[in-house]
Amino acid sequence: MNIFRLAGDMTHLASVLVLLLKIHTIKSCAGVSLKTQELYAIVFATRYLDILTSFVSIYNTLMKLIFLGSSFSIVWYMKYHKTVRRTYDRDQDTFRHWFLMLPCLLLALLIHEKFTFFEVLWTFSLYLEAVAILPQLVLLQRTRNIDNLTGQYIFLLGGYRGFYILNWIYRYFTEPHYVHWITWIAGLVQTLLYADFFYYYFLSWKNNKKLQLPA
Amino acid sequence: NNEAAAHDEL
Repeated sequence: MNIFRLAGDMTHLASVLVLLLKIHTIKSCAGVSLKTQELYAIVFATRYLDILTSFVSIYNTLMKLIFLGSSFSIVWYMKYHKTVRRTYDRDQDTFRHWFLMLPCLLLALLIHEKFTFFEVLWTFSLYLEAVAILPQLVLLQRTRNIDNLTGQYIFLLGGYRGFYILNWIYRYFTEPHYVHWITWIAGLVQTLLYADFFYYYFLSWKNNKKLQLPA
Repeated sequence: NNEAAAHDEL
């Protein structure tokens, strides 16, 4: 464990807690894409399949449980909670996210580190996580105005993978044979997808204006 | 790289 990875995990934890807190306290998920939340639940479900078989540390298992629990409860709130579900604008959140999953699965079957059931699904979860934010970014373009909490959620979510990139650089230079091209490229693509959001988020913060994404 | 190290990250 290094400071970059810890910062990444804490930023990631903060992003899901911000979203869960927003939905739980104001009982609204306006501006939040259910499609992205469903993709994240699938990302964690396929990435943490080994939670029962391979034990790395208490921290590792605890965080896996938190990420699994929070992502599935966010999906539950948005789909089934009597008050929250009414605030979900389904006719705006129309990204065909199942079309994202198929290419990720095909790519995982083609490019992976080992051709085993767990490893292919783990690689699938990496590719899927890289694109999981797309429905949310599309929704933002459509709804144009976003509330602070949703903006903070996306900012933290994008930031965590940025910290992970620093972690991979650190590990590359400090651990012999630590080379994971697939993880690195997927992580880089993921972070780059947030680039324009970060740009407009920073502009709105600098000019102290409401965050507006261009149409 | 040994098995566990492969996926010791979240």
